[in-house]
Amino acid sequence: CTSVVGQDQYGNILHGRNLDFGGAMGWDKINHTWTLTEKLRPLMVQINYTQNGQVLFKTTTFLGYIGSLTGIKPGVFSISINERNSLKGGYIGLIEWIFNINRNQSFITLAIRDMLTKSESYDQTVKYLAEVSLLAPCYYIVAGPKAGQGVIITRSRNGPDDIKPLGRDNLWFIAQTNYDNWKKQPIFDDRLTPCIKCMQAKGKNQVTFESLFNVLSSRPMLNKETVYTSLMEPATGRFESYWQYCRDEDAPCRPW
Amino acid sequence: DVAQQIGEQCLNDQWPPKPDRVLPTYIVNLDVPPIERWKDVIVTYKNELSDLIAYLKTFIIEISPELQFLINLIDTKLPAMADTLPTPYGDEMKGISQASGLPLGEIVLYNIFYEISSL
Repeated sequence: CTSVVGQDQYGNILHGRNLDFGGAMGWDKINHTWTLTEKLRPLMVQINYTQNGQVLFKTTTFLGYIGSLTGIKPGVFSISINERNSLKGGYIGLIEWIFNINRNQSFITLAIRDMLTKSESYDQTVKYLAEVSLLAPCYYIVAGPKAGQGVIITRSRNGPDDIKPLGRDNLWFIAQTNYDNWKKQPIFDDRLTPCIKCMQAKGKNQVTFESLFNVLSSRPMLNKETVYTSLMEPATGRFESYWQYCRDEDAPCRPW
Repeated sequence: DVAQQIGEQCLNDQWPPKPDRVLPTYIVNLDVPPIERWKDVIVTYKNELSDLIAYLKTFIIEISPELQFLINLIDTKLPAMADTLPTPYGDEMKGISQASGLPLGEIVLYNIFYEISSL
């Protein structure tokens, strides 16, 4: 996954994300695709959750999956989650849950849905997602409707390992893939460096849905695992999601 | 050079995406009881959902036939897990199971797979 939050020269905040999923779970040798990724595509939908006749929040999800990987609560916040791979991954939390050793923890995507349902502010969302006990490590990327409201929360199961707010690097954007952003990225999967390069090439005066979509459609942010791109504007609630495909037409596409 | 060969560059011409790339939108009404709120949407997609879950199970066995115990867990342990989840999530999963005709354990597996995949 690749998530980006950018702020333009007027303080407007936009949030974009690529969802990459299904790699290493079966390679289709004929079509040169990940089998699971392709089976997920037809299940991709946008869901508008309503309450009392009003849209309360919107998400992009695999149909039948009730947690939230990408979502927006208009005027309050937008959010995306990136997987954080770890040997102390979610299976430990799941075993604890299934065998009733510890159920005082949240599923990482249900915690997002809880916030989309209940939270009334960006700050409340960030505080909750930074502190709540989780079944699995992950990265939460949250954006708010006001200038300066953007953050990457690097989560272990028991608390935050790092909280990186917008502006900490003297940059007008933050970007996150699937590795700790303060460490050197692995040579076999460095999407962060090209993402930062493309964002810098666009510039602060081009924080638009168009520019974010172009960055997220550039390789290697776009790769064989990429299922969709979502674009979000927390202040207005504008939310658009598009299927993505990385084809080997002009050049071979990276598997991840 | 390698980056260029595999097409790595900052693109400027991908917007706007073609209309056939826009994801379909559905409404889920939170005022409807959790067990019923997904019913209308799921019915349309039950074949795709069934296909995906069947693939997950096959994939687990292909890794090693010894992992059959995991498949057995789906039928024995996971259905009860729906009742341990906070409201309204367990009932939503039951509703999806009923509407799709897929066993509850398989729907729970699908819903916890993102958690497992972080391994």
